[in-house]
Amino acid sequence: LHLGVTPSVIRQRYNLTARDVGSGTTNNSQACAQFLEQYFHDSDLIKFMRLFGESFVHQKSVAHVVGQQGKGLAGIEASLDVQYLMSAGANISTWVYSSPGRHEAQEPFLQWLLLLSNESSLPHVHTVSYGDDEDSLSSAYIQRVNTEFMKAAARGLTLLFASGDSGAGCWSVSGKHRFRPSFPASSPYVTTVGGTCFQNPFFITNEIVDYISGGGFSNVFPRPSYQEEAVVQFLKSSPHLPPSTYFNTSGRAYPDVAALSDGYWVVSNSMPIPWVSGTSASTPVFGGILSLINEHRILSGRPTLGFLNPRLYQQHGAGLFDVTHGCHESCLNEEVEGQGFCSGPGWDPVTGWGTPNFPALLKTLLNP
Amino acid sequence: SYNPEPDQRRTLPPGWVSLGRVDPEEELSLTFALRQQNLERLSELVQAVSDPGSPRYGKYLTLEDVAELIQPSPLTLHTVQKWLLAAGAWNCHSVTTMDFLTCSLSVRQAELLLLGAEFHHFVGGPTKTHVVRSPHPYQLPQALAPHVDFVGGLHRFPPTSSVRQRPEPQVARTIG
Repeated sequence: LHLGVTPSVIRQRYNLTARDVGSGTTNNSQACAQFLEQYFHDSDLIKFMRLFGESFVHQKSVAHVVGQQGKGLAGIEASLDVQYLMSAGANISTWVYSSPGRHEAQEPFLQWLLLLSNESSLPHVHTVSYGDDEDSLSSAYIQRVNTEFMKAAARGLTLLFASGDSGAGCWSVSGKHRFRPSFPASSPYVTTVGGTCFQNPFFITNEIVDYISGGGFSNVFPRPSYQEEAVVQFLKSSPHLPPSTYFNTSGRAYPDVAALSDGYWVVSNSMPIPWVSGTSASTPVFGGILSLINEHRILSGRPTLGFLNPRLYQQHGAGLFDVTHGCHESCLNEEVEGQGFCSGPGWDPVTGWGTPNFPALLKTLLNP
Repeated sequence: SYNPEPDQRRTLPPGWVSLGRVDPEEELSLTFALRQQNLERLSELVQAVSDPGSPRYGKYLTLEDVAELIQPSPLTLHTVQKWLLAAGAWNCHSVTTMDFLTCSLSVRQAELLLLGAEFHHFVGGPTKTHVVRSPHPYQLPQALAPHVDFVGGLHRFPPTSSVRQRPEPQVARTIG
């Protein structure tokens, strides 16, 4: 029985034992980035770990802050990112990127991309909670940002983006409703994380779709070859496909993976806050677990995971709990009645290949 | 002249309000995304280092390798720098890969440089953030079309948080 998601709920559900923490002896590192001008407080992290982190070895503070941390109030999203990245990827050096204090004419997310292009040594895993509707961004901007992700992938950085919290999204194009994909979630060079919840919210049971979980098909990027087989299989076999006029069947489909996104406890401004939800929560959880796998790879003398998707799809999501129940939200009209895509066996555009089963995922991602 | 971002949304996001034009002498910091080279090759390398079946799997590039591969051509670097210096930009700094250039300009200089742009103060978002943006589209001289992808800091507003407190657990809501 539990009253909301805490680190021990996460660690139990994803089969992380007290031994599954960073060794503290490698150059392993991870980072979270948010662009909401929010701050996190070290004191909140200490309180959070005192409340929820006693059962596993963890670091008591963030290793490196990029961008000013103000003296203002802590933000829930900034607190959530740090606390759950350092709980899932426990005892691993953690950086926080936040953009307060930037010049008023600058774009926070663009400043983060410049940092990636200017720092030789960066953490291996980056979890990022940022997204915009694809249709609101210029193609020049989207294509250039996508190239920045290619640069990061070539360097072996693992970029995880939240898939968004509006399900398939919805907008009207010349009077007709269509689903509304999100970017950078739709970039073929990042790993996108969707959201799930427990079938019974008060027990650690199997997971079903969290109806907010962002997912769908890009209108900008064609489907990359690494996901062709999985997506075609879904399009052929899903019994609940929405009308094809709602989405671009040949687009890059996302998310790639998922994790719990409903009912988190967070400590912000010294207050424990329940029921915080969103894929901004599932993303640092999945990122922390990839950091643990990097830890084992580094200790075995292997390179870190880098851009995960080609391997993830080649291995058909081995090592992940497949989520096969539930659908996410979309347009509220008679045609689709608020329902977007539905999960199913294998990959689906709501939870991707599913949620991490650590020991099994470690086994499939340790070699080569 | 041409507009590098004709399809960029410029409407005000919900919850943001304009506080009026920016003083012409106020300083701006704008980011210029310079055209890169060898992107096909970059894409091949990403595939090679990310595919477990590839002999090059896990043999990642360093930042310096990436810079050497994709940095803008000398012509692009020279053309853009000359254009910016002629406009009076100062305090320009680049990044290791040389494909971004951030410069300071006065509003007056920026509005002359980026034809059509008009900078306003805006405030909004969950933390009442202040930003300077242009609700009007900007144009660049046609000669720059092969050298500049876009100019950052004119149209896109900071994102808003999507994390929310859902008072009741989701399943209860679904059952309801």
